[in-house]
Amino acid sequence: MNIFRLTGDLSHLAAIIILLLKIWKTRSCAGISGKSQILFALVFTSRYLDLLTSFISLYNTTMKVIYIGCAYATVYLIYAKFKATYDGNHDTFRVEFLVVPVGGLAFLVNHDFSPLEILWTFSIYLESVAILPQLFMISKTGEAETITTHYLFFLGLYRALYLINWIWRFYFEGFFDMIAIVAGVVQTILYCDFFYLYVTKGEGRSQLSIPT
Amino acid sequence: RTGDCTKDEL
Repeated sequence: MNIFRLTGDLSHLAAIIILLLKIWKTRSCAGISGKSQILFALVFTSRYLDLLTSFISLYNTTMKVIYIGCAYATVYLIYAKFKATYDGNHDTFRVEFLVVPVGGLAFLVNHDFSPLEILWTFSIYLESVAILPQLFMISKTGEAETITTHYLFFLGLYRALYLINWIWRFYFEGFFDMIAIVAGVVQTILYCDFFYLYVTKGEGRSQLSIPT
Repeated sequence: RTGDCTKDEL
Protein backbone atom coordinates (compact mmCIF):
# COMPACT_ATOMS: atom_id res chain seq x y z
CA MET A 1 0.00 0.00 0.00
CA ASN A 2 1.31 3.44 -0.92
CA ILE A 3 -0.03 6.92 -0.32
CA PHE A 4 -1.33 7.27 -3.88
CA ARG A 5 -3.37 4.10 -3.65
CA LEU A 6 -4.64 4.98 -0.17
CA THR A 7 -5.74 8.47 -1.21
CA GLY A 8 -7.16 6.94 -4.35
CA ASP A 9 -9.29 4.53 -2.33
CA LEU A 10 -10.37 7.31 0.04
CA SER A 11 -11.26 9.52 -2.93
CA HIS A 12 -13.33 6.68 -4.36
CA LEU A 13 -15.01 6.13 -1.00
CA ALA A 14 -15.69 9.87 -0.72
CA ALA A 15 -17.35 9.90 -4.14
CA ILE A 16 -19.57 6.95 -3.27
CA ILE A 17 -20.57 8.45 0.09
CA ILE A 18 -21.16 11.93 -1.40
CA LEU A 19 -23.57 10.49 -3.95
CA LEU A 20 -25.40 8.30 -1.45
CA LEU A 21 -25.78 11.20 1.02
CA LYS A 22 -26.85 13.60 -1.72
CA ILE A 23 -29.69 11.31 -2.79
CA TRP A 24 -30.64 10.45 0.80
CA LYS A 25 -30.56 14.06 2.14
CA THR A 26 -32.28 15.71 -0.82
CA ARG A 27 -34.56 12.68 -1.20
CA SER A 28 -34.02 13.10 -4.92
CA CYS A 29 -31.89 11.51 -7.62
CA ALA A 30 -32.49 14.24 -10.19
CA GLY A 31 -29.56 14.53 -12.55
CA ILE A 32 -28.16 11.16 -11.51
CA SER A 33 -27.81 8.40 -14.10
CA GLY A 34 -29.29 5.24 -12.66
CA LYS A 35 -27.69 3.32 -15.50
CA SER A 36 -24.19 4.32 -14.42
CA GLN A 37 -24.99 3.27 -10.87
CA ILE A 38 -26.20 -0.12 -12.07
CA LEU A 39 -22.96 -0.51 -14.05
CA PHE A 40 -20.93 0.35 -10.94
CA ALA A 41 -22.86 -2.21 -8.90
CA LEU A 42 -22.07 -4.73 -11.65
CA VAL A 43 -18.40 -3.71 -11.58
CA PHE A 44 -18.11 -4.26 -7.83
CA THR A 45 -20.07 -7.51 -7.91
CA SER A 46 -17.94 -9.04 -10.66
CA ARG A 47 -14.69 -7.77 -9.19
CA TYR A 48 -15.20 -8.58 -5.52
CA LEU A 49 -16.43 -12.16 -5.77
CA ASP A 50 -13.01 -13.06 -4.33
CA LEU A 51 -14.51 -11.89 -1.04
CA LEU A 52 -15.88 -15.40 -0.89
CA THR A 53 -12.64 -17.15 -1.79
CA SER A 54 -9.66 -15.27 -0.36
CA PHE A 55 -8.88 -12.93 2.52
CA ILE A 56 -6.23 -10.31 1.77
CA SER A 57 -6.56 -7.86 4.65
CA LEU A 58 -9.16 -6.34 6.93
CA TYR A 59 -8.87 -3.08 5.00
CA ASN A 60 -9.37 -4.86 1.68
CA THR A 61 -12.40 -6.79 2.86
CA THR A 62 -13.96 -3.83 4.67
CA MET A 63 -13.64 -1.51 1.67
CA LYS A 64 -15.05 -4.12 -0.72
CA VAL A 65 -18.09 -4.68 1.52
CA ILE A 66 -18.64 -0.92 1.82
CA TYR A 67 -18.33 -0.39 -1.93
CA ILE A 68 -20.77 -3.17 -2.76
CA GLY A 69 -23.18 -2.12 -0.03
CA CYS A 70 -23.20 1.55 -1.08
CA ALA A 71 -23.50 0.70 -4.76
CA TYR A 72 -26.61 -1.42 -4.23
CA ALA A 73 -28.04 1.07 -1.73
CA THR A 74 -27.65 3.83 -4.34
CA VAL A 75 -29.33 1.73 -7.03
CA TYR A 76 -32.14 0.93 -4.58
CA LEU A 77 -32.65 4.63 -3.76
CA ILE A 78 -32.75 5.55 -7.44
CA TYR A 79 -35.00 2.81 -8.75
CA ALA A 80 -37.17 2.13 -5.74
CA LYS A 81 -37.28 4.64 -2.90
CA PHE A 82 -36.96 7.87 -4.87
CA LYS A 83 -38.10 6.43 -8.16
CA ALA A 84 -40.44 9.39 -8.70
CA THR A 85 -37.45 11.75 -8.93
CA TYR A 86 -35.54 9.58 -11.38
CA ASP A 87 -35.06 11.47 -14.65
CA GLY A 88 -35.49 8.53 -17.03
CA ASN A 89 -36.06 10.76 -20.04
CA HIS A 90 -32.48 11.99 -19.91
CA ASP A 91 -30.89 8.76 -18.76
CA THR A 92 -31.06 7.12 -22.16
CA PHE A 93 -27.55 5.84 -22.83
CA ARG A 94 -27.69 2.37 -24.43
CA VAL A 95 -25.68 0.43 -21.83
CA GLU A 96 -25.87 -2.74 -23.91
CA PHE A 97 -23.43 -0.99 -26.25
CA LEU A 98 -21.02 -0.97 -23.31
CA VAL A 99 -21.67 -4.29 -21.58
CA VAL A 100 -21.61 -6.51 -24.68
CA PRO A 101 -18.30 -5.30 -26.20
CA VAL A 102 -16.70 -5.18 -22.74
CA GLY A 103 -17.92 -8.72 -22.06
CA GLY A 104 -16.48 -9.92 -25.37
CA LEU A 105 -13.18 -8.14 -24.81
CA ALA A 106 -12.86 -9.72 -21.36
CA PHE A 107 -12.97 -13.13 -23.03
CA LEU A 108 -10.41 -12.15 -25.66
CA VAL A 109 -7.91 -10.13 -23.65
CA ASN A 110 -7.22 -11.39 -20.14
CA HIS A 111 -4.39 -12.73 -18.00
CA ASP A 112 -5.91 -16.13 -17.35
CA PHE A 113 -8.93 -17.93 -18.72
CA SER A 114 -10.47 -18.77 -15.35
CA PRO A 115 -13.95 -17.61 -14.28
CA LEU A 116 -12.72 -15.29 -11.50
CA GLU A 117 -10.07 -13.79 -13.77
CA ILE A 118 -12.52 -13.26 -16.65
CA LEU A 119 -14.96 -11.58 -14.26
CA TRP A 120 -12.20 -9.41 -12.81
CA THR A 121 -11.12 -8.40 -16.34
CA PHE A 122 -14.75 -7.70 -17.26
CA SER A 123 -15.08 -5.46 -14.18
CA ILE A 124 -11.89 -3.56 -15.05
CA TYR A 125 -13.01 -2.89 -18.61
CA LEU A 126 -16.56 -2.06 -17.54
CA GLU A 127 -15.43 0.38 -14.86
CA SER A 128 -13.48 2.37 -17.44
CA VAL A 129 -16.69 3.19 -19.35
CA ALA A 130 -19.31 2.93 -16.58
CA ILE A 131 -19.45 6.72 -16.12
CA LEU A 132 -20.45 7.33 -19.75
CA PRO A 133 -24.22 7.23 -19.14
CA GLN A 134 -23.76 9.84 -16.39
CA LEU A 135 -21.61 12.13 -18.54
CA PHE A 136 -24.03 11.61 -21.43
CA MET A 137 -26.97 12.54 -19.21
CA ILE A 138 -25.25 15.72 -18.03
CA SER A 139 -24.45 16.68 -21.62
CA LYS A 140 -28.13 16.16 -22.50
CA THR A 141 -29.48 18.22 -19.59
CA GLY A 142 -26.62 20.71 -20.10
CA GLU A 143 -26.12 21.12 -16.36
CA ALA A 144 -25.20 19.30 -13.17
CA GLU A 145 -25.83 20.11 -9.52
CA THR A 146 -22.71 21.21 -7.68
CA ILE A 147 -22.77 18.15 -5.43
CA THR A 148 -22.89 15.91 -8.51
CA THR A 149 -19.80 17.62 -9.90
CA HIS A 150 -17.96 16.94 -6.61
CA TYR A 151 -19.03 13.30 -6.89
CA LEU A 152 -17.62 13.12 -10.42
CA PHE A 153 -14.45 14.95 -9.42
CA PHE A 154 -13.58 12.45 -6.65
CA LEU A 155 -14.61 9.53 -8.83
CA GLY A 156 -12.32 10.68 -11.63
CA LEU A 157 -9.53 11.57 -9.21
CA TYR A 158 -9.48 8.07 -7.69
CA ARG A 159 -8.39 6.31 -10.88
CA ALA A 160 -5.93 9.09 -11.73
CA LEU A 161 -4.32 8.46 -8.33
CA TYR A 162 -4.30 4.75 -9.11
CA LEU A 163 -2.31 5.51 -12.27
CA ILE A 164 0.33 7.19 -10.10
CA ASN A 165 0.13 4.20 -7.74
CA TRP A 166 0.93 1.87 -10.68
CA ILE A 167 3.88 4.00 -11.70
CA TRP A 168 5.07 3.86 -8.08
CA ARG A 169 4.57 0.08 -7.86
CA PHE A 170 6.33 -0.51 -11.18
CA TYR A 171 9.30 1.57 -10.09
CA PHE A 172 9.58 0.20 -6.53
CA GLU A 173 8.07 -3.29 -6.83
CA GLY A 174 8.37 -4.09 -10.51
CA PHE A 175 4.62 -4.78 -10.38
CA PHE A 176 2.43 -3.78 -13.27
CA ASP A 177 -0.84 -4.99 -14.69
CA MET A 178 -1.22 -3.88 -18.29
CA ILE A 179 -4.97 -4.53 -18.38
CA ALA A 180 -5.65 -2.42 -15.30
CA ILE A 181 -3.30 0.32 -16.49
CA VAL A 182 -4.73 0.64 -20.01
CA ALA A 183 -8.31 0.60 -18.70
CA GLY A 184 -7.33 3.10 -16.00
CA VAL A 185 -5.86 5.46 -18.59
CA VAL A 186 -9.03 5.24 -20.72
CA GLN A 187 -11.19 5.81 -17.64
CA THR A 188 -9.23 8.88 -16.56
CA ILE A 189 -9.18 10.33 -20.07
CA LEU A 190 -12.99 10.18 -20.15
CA TYR A 191 -13.03 12.54 -17.16
CA CYS A 192 -10.56 15.04 -18.63
CA ASP A 193 -13.24 17.08 -20.35
CA PHE A 194 -15.20 17.17 -17.11
CA PHE A 195 -12.10 17.99 -15.03
CA TYR A 196 -11.44 20.99 -17.27
CA LEU A 197 -14.97 22.29 -16.79
CA TYR A 198 -14.92 21.50 -13.06
CA VAL A 199 -11.77 23.53 -12.53
CA THR A 200 -12.48 26.39 -14.92
CA LYS A 201 -16.20 26.82 -14.30
CA GLY A 202 -16.67 25.03 -10.98
CA GLU A 203 -16.00 28.09 -8.86
CA GLY A 204 -18.75 30.62 -8.37
CA ARG A 205 -21.41 28.83 -10.34
CA SER A 206 -24.37 27.03 -8.88
CA GLN A 207 -24.71 24.77 -11.92
CA LEU A 208 -21.97 23.34 -14.06
CA SER A 209 -23.06 23.86 -17.64
CA ILE A 210 -21.52 21.46 -20.12
CA PRO A 211 -21.85 22.57 -23.73
CA THR A 212 -24.04 20.00 -25.44
CA ARG B 1 0.61 -10.13 -12.51
CA THR B 2 2.16 -13.15 -14.26
CA GLY B 3 -0.28 -15.60 -12.75
CA ASP B 4 0.15 -14.65 -9.10
CA CYS B 5 -3.46 -13.69 -8.65
CA THR B 6 -2.79 -11.42 -5.69
CA LYS B 7 -5.59 -9.01 -6.30
CA ASP B 8 -4.51 -6.80 -3.46
CA GLU B 9 -5.93 -3.69 -5.10
CA LEU B 10 -9.55 -2.62 -4.85
